[in-house]
Amino acid sequence: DKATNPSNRQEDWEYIIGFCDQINKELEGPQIAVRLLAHKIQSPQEWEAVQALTVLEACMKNCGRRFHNEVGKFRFLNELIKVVSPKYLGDRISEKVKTKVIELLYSWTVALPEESKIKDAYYMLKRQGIVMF
Amino acid sequence: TVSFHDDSDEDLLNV
Repeated sequence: DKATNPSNRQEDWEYIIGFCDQINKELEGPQIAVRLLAHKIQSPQEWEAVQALTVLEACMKNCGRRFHNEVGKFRFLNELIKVVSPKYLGDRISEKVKTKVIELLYSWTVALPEESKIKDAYYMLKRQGIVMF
Repeated sequence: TVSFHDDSDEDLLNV
């Protein structure tokens, strides 16, 4: 909550890194973290969602393969798909948030080719015309 | 509850 607080005036890296550290300390850290992050990323408040995406990106860089495995499941990827798809939340989410979600998905298809479900999700969005470029 | 060794997943959503 502190790392994504809408009243933060800027991204608070103390709390963001604290969140990453907590994931690394706990056995079920990655599973719990992706559920919390999915909820924040779907926030109708743009700034809360943007901060959640920054936290997600920080976790991908700092929390290793256990976290990658969890992000690389359709269970989490479907929550990101809901954000960009007009059939789900897409019409209510800002372009800034949707663009960032697509940029993150693309970056992981390149950086984490072994997480094949990320590619499946990204190319499905391309086929459906949700990712245009 | 989800456990550390739980590799279960759901299907990819269709948009």
